Amino acid sequence: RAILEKNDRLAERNRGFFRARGLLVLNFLSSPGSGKTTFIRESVRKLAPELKAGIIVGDLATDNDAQRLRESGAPVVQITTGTVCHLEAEMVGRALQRLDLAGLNLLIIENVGNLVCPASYDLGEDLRIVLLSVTEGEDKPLKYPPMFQSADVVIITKMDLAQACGYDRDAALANIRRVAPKARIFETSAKTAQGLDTWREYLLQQQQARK
Amino acid sequence: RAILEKNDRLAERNRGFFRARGLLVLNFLSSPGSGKTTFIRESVRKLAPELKAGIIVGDLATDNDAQRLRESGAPVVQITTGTVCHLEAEMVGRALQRLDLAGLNLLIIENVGNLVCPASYDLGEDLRIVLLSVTEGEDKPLKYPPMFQSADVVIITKMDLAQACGYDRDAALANIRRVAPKARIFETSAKTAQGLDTWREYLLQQQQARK
Ligand SMILES: Nc1nc2c(ncn2[C@@H]2O[C@H](COP(=O)(O)OP(=O)(O)OP(=O)(O)O)[C@@H](O)[C@H]2O)c(=O)[nH]1
Ligand SMILES: Nc1nc2c(ncn2[C@@H]2O[C@H](COP(=O)(O)OP(=O)(O)OP(=O)(O)O)[C@@H](O)[C@H]2O)c(=O)[nH]1
Ligand SMILES: [Mg+2]
Ligand SMILES: [Mg+2]
Ligand SMILES: [Zn+2]
Ligand SMILES: [Zn+2]
Repeated sequence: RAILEKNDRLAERNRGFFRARGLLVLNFLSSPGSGKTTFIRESVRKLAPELKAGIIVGDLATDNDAQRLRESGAPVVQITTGTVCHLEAEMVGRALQRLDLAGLNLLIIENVGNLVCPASYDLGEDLRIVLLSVTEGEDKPLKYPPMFQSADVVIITKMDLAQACGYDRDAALANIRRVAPKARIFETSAKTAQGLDTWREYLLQQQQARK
Repeated sequence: RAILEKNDRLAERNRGFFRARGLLVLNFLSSPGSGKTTFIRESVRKLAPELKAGIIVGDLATDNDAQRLRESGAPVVQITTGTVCHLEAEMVGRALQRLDLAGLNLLIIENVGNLVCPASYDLGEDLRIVLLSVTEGEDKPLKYPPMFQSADVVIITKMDLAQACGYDRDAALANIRRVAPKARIFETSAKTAQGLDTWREYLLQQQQARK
């Protein structure tokens, strides 16, 4: 379809811009409430001094997430999408003009909470990070395949609730591997900081690999 | 847009069909994993003998939900949407042909897990039921307004996890009321059966009101 072709061209333009500025770019995707904002806020603090992040966040309404993300100390730009349920490359290109990139080497994009559409829209990112919380059920990778198939990384969030939810870890990992065999999996909790150090090491490796 | 106009016409056709067959029709909407399938399965068992349900369930992939819903004893028809992130009136019209409606007076439609698009697609239903689990965060009604504004009912699910999640009941109720002041709110747990009797009474009242 013409819309996706146009989007893919603009995504490549973004990608070129990101490479020129030496930015490692992450696109965070999940269902509403899986914990994107909380994870980004908690993990950004731990990335200094090697990685210095800027953040773009997309939402239909409110600047709640932008305000919470600013608590991390990183510069944050919000894209208000109104009724559009996903971010597009053009929106990100425009938002970049509002972000002071000086001194930054990491760009984090928090997409709109939606486990379907955003999978089709390349934004020019290096890595697609899909979050799955232990509260949503272990079958989501099988039921929403396009999103998980497009994932470079799957981050399991809210592990502190695993016991309370009766979370079946083996089933969840098997379902992720079935749909996204190449994806790297992290098991985390933004509340207890479980898994955040391993995540930081992974990002540093990714940054080194792209130099 | 022409797509929605066509959908709205077909929705009215569905609505006429439902009225002629004396069916009370519910459209269940939520984020992925909020608990639609579990709630429908647990509540359908408690509706007999006054209400006898048939179920249509939409999913991108797998028949997991259809199989779980069949455990309730109700006839279930699945719509596999592939990559479409919402149900449309035409899909429901076609699915009806596969459902034996004899003896049924209630039709439950479980929509695709998505807190955005499905709000724009009338299916011909009498009531829109939006689920919000205590695990997703209290701000979802403010951040995804179109869905909650279209809700006749908001069902808060997984109340058994409220304590573990630090769920702020006052904030959640205030946010729902701000966006959907007319919506009826139920606080439930499919695990402990909290709220299911009140829900049954509400449905019986709705059925009586439409006779
Ligand atoms: N127990 C626990 N709760 C968490 C954790 N991370 C997030 N939450 C809670 O989960 C809810 C949703 O978190 P958010 O960070 O807003 O989720 P999100 O994916 O950014 O949501 P949207 O942007 O609306 O799609 C909030 O109530 C958080 O407090 C965690 O690690 N453990
Ligand atoms: N503790 C608890 N867990 C629940 C409850 N209801 C559902 N769950 C769990 O929440 C997860 C998701 O439930 P589902 O019923 O599959 O959710 P859904 O909204 O139908 O999901 P999709 O159809 O994929 O959008 C599963 O792991 C359920 O066991 C509840 O009342 N309490
Ligand atoms: Mg967020
Ligand atoms: Mg379901
Ligand atoms: Zn979309
Ligand atoms: Zn859609």
